[in-house]
Amino acid sequence: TRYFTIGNPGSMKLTIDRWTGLPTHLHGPDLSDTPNFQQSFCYYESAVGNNEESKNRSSGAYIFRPNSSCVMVNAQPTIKYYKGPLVEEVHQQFSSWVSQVIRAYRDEDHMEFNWMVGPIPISDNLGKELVTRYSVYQMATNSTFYTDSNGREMLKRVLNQRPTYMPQLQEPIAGNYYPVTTRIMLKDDKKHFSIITDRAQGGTSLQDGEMELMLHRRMLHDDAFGVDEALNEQAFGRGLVARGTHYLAGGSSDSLAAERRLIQERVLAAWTFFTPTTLSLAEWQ
Amino acid sequence: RGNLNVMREAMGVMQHHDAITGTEKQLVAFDYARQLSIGFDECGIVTETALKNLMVKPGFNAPLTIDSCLLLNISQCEVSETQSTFVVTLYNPLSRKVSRYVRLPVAGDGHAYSIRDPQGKPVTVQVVPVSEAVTKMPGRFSEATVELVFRAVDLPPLGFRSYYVSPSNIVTAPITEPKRVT
Repeated sequence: TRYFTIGNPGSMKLTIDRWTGLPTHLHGPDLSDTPNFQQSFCYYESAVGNNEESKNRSSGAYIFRPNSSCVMVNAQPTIKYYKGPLVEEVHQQFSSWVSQVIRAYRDEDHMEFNWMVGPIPISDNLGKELVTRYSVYQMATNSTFYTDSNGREMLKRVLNQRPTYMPQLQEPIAGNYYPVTTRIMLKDDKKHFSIITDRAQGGTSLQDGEMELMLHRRMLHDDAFGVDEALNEQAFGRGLVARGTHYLAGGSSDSLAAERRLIQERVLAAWTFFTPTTLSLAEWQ
Repeated sequence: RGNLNVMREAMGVMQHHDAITGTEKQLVAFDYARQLSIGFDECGIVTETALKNLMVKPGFNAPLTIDSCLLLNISQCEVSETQSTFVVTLYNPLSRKVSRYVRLPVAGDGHAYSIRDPQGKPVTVQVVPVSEAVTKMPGRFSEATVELVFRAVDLPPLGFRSYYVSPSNIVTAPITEPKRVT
């Protein structure tokens, strides 16, 4: 069949389209409907300016200034699907520098998106700022989204607005980016969806039902704020590779509190220690 | 105390805005990483001593080394990749019971593993390939091509549970076959 679903009965499930390699529908335990769902990667090209006056700044370590709309990395990644007693995995390869594993663990009610980005190619002499977008269609969020403040309360954000004054945004994209320490969330009168991050990232919601988080950047020009270096991190002589995880949680609005437990369990995860041993199990016990 | 001060000093240096926001020069960023790495090593000494006090019965003096594989995030861990028998100890820093899935990178040479909980009961294990992109990642020095997945259940609050990993007598590990979809 063209579509297959990962996830367990009674918890969150995701329908994947074999032909595109992308998720198409989200099924939640207490979701009345199965909204269309899409997740993909795209990148902004970085602005290059002469930095002489304020309006001509380059995108750089201090500044996020995109010079293009978001360019899709690949609308049709190749995928492999693994299914076992504990976890189902969809390995997606979008390009040589973007891949992801979507995981559904048994007895867990959230989806894991384990992304890996880099080395970001710069052979075209363009700086790139890669973001991931999660879209839950049919959510009327009225240009409103929520981001956490250092892991504590959720702050309400409204597109193109500020709580205490009406701004004239010169940067329609960067002007709507906010710090996300552990969570970005959308909600309407019936349901909510959150992306829980494993590190602080920049995030926004530029359209109703959509959450966007920036994963990795690589620029070729300094932005003249003092560091006097382009943000072009290298490791082993090549561009830096970043790997991390997002957790997609959601459902009816009254399951919001459960997410705090999930955040605690991810941010303060159990530590793992290894001990080589020649003892038998009985001796070890 | 001396060991902890190394991390304290590193974190003291990294109150600087450049360290928090990542706007420092590249060589400074490398030096920050270096300081933190030394801090982690020193804290590892303290953690190992503390865990030994918790784990070992008084009077039992078998040599015990406790490693934290800090490269698990790129599916790399020398102990799980090279030792046939090892113990995985999970310490839960929360004040409530939690369960979580554990992924151990191991050489995918096909032999199977058995994992037993502290009571000696076998736990379900699944072997899943490490994604191709990760195996090709620059800077990853690991032979691991598969990961053992198991679920650590009911880790006690501010406590630990140890799982005993050893080769299983089943000849081949039934790696989850890809239902290849393109």
